[in-house]
Amino acid sequence: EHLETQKVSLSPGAHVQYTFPQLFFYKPSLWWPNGMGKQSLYNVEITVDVKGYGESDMWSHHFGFRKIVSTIDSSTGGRLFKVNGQPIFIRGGNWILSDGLLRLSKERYKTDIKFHADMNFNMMRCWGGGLAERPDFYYYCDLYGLLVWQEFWITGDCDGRGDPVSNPDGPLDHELFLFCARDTVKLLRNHPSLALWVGGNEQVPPSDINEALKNDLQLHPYFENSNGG
Amino acid sequence: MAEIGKTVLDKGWLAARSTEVALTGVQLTTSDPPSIADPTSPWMEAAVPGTVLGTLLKNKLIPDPFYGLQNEAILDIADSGREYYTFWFFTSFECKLSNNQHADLNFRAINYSAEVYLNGHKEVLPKGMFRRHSIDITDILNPDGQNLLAVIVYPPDHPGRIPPAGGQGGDHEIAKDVAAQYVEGWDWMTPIRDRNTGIWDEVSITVTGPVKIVDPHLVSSFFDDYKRVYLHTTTELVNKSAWEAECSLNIQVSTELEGNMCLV
Repeated sequence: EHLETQKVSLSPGAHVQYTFPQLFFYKPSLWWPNGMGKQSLYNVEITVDVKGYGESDMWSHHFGFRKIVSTIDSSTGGRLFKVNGQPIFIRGGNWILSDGLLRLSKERYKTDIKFHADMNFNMMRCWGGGLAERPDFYYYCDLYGLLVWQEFWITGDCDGRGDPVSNPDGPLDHELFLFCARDTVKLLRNHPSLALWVGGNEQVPPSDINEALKNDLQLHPYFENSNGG
Repeated sequence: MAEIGKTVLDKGWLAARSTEVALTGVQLTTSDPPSIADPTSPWMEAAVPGTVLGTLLKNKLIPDPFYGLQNEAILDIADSGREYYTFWFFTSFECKLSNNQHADLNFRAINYSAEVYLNGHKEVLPKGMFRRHSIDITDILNPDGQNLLAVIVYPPDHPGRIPPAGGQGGDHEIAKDVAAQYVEGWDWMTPIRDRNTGIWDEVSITVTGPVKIVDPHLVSSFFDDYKRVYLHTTTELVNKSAWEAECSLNIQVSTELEGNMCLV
């Protein structure tokens, strides 16, 4: 039930998007945040063999089955999270980056993130003035069960507030911002720890950027109907 | 035949301040590759992935900015000008393809913009700290498998000037670029003098056959109280060859049990 092979024919120079038939699992082990259960991870491997050549490419990624839903609590204005249908009390740590000289090794990430897990945190909030964190950061958040709130690169201080009041219209090149945002989403979207994309810190991005992000990141209608959608 | 898969280039990098290098990128990657054998050479061991300041600290050319007030002794880019922190990075690697094989040179992130020279061939990389770059190098690899790579990296376009009083994000100029803003300093962080200029994430070579897998997307959906679960997978496929490719596309999901046994 966990292996699928499809025959695909690609014309010369073609660049296509292909969707596998969905794979069925009965009661797979779910991924849970720190303190709520086990961080069960599966290994997903995709390979393509070409007739007359052999194995042409291979891609693998660990994957956790989990469903994260968040809503705004109308009475408090706060954001409430549910994971796999269960409400979770968020104990989050603010995160800028691990080192100001960007000496970002696996060992460093592992130590930093395990430290937060050992402090019984269950969320890391990547602040808008810092980095779009790296796959290694997310890998250890997957491993130790830390949900990640990842902001894009807008801060109140530099983009519309601050002292002196700064420019609310964001970067000079909005298309570049959106290109970077979309490429960052493609880089990180398969990590089970990724819980929330946020436009920026204490500030809404310029309306064209904000609308584009909200449009690009909306949940696909198909998934509205799955459990607790 | 080169092995299918990824090779990370994280060793043997050299770096030099661009204003101290007279050679062009073409010369550096053809006739005049740099060396650190000559003590008067401007080249030094580089921290890649990392930043220019990381490389300078590695070579003890600046004090550690995170001890005491030593950051004050490091020249800020607003005073030095962007060219001071515009640096060349150089390395060499082996890669020899066979028929129907293709190779990409990948940068997972560069701050802020760069020009890549490989075996004398130039490629300009667009700006942006948070974007990947992938260059098809199949046709510019050297036949003998020995390849010379040089990258000149430019700082953010608007590094800004730190006001005497400091403050949140300095003069906010950095926000004109798509780059980390903390580098102009905050109430919890000193300004980063090079604004984190550098090849700050993984550099790799990926070798594939004629068809390449790009950016798969995995999503799960749940029904019947998480008893019935589906994995949805979409991926981009690129046929780099000039002929029809008949493919078998496989997806396998396994759970690693104890002792490296897999449940398929």
